Amino acid sequence: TPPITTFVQQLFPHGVPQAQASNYSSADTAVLLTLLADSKQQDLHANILETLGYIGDETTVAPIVAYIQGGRGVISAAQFRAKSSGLLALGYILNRNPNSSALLYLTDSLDHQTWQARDIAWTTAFFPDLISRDVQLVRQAAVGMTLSGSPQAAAALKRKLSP
Amino acid sequence: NSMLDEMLKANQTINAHGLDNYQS
Repeated sequence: TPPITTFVQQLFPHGVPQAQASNYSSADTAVLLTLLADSKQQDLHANILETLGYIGDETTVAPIVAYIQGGRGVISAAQFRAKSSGLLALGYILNRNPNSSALLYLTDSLDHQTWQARDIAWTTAFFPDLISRDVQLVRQAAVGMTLSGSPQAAAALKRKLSP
Repeated sequence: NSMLDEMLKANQTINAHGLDNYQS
């Protein structure tokens, strides 16, 4: 098992391999959170968020939420990919911790009005307007809820997304 | 809403068999 910093520096075209990421533990999260706070390392951020998700430590929910919501102006493709991975990571953490606060955050995230209320100050070049950005964030939150395997998440998906 | 159905099915599979088995 390589050191965590070496692990997240690899290119994973099909996403971070869960089996390998699961070799790391809560002892490695401090290193990952430090790298996440460094915008010079933004190319690693998507790998870091996926790995944090697979580690599944409840204490990382708040920093992940802060990462998703933080930032200003037009962000890079790498940063947007990482924020999207953050919503999946919350689903993975919920998978490991049925009482995780990630459940409420992801449930709220299924309403695009919630994203408006969160006053997100970043946007990307991909989306023509903030509504398209928020619709994409809702979709990604729904995928996170799916991957959690949580029955409460399933109920929320049904309640919020049924036509 | 077939997308929602797909998501609910995947959620159930992961609930029953674990995320590890679902992904591998």
